[in-house]
Amino acid sequence: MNIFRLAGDMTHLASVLVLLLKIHTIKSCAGVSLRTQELYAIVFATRYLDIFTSFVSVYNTFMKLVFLGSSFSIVWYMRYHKAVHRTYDREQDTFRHWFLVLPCLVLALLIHEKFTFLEVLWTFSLYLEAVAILPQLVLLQRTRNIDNLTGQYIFLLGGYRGLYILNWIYRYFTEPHFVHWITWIAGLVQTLLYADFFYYYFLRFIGGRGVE
Amino acid sequence: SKNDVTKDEL
Repeated sequence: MNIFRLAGDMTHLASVLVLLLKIHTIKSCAGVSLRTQELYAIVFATRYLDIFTSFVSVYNTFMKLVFLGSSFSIVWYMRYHKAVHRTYDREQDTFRHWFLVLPCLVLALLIHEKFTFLEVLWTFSLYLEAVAILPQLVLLQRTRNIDNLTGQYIFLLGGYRGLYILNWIYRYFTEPHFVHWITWIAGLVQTLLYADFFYYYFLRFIGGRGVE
Repeated sequence: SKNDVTKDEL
């Protein structure tokens, strides 16, 4: 564990907590894409399949449970909780996110480190996570203005993988044989997709107004 | 092995 990865995990944790705070306290998911949340639930479900077979550390297992629990409960809230579901912008959240799943699965079947069931699904989760934010970014452009909490959520979610990139650079220089092109490229693509959001975020958010 | 190393990340 290094400071970059810890910062990345804490940023990721903060993003799900901000979203849960918004949904649970003010019972609103305005501006939040259910489709992105569904994709993230699939990402964690396919990435953490080894949660019961391979134990890394208490921290690792605890965080996996937090991300699994939070992503599925956010989907449940947005789909089935009456008050929250009412604030879901169904008409605007129309990105065909299932069209992202199949290409990621095919790509994982073609490009992976090991051709095993767990490894292919794990690689699939990396590819899917890289594009999972697309429905949310499209919704963001349609709804123009979003509230601060949603803006913070997207910022933290984009930032965590950026910190992971620093972690990979650090581990590359400090650990022999630490080379994982698939993880690195997927993480880079994921972070680059946030580029224009970060641009507007810093322009607007730091200026004290909402994100437009 | 090196693959286990990868799996120590979230």
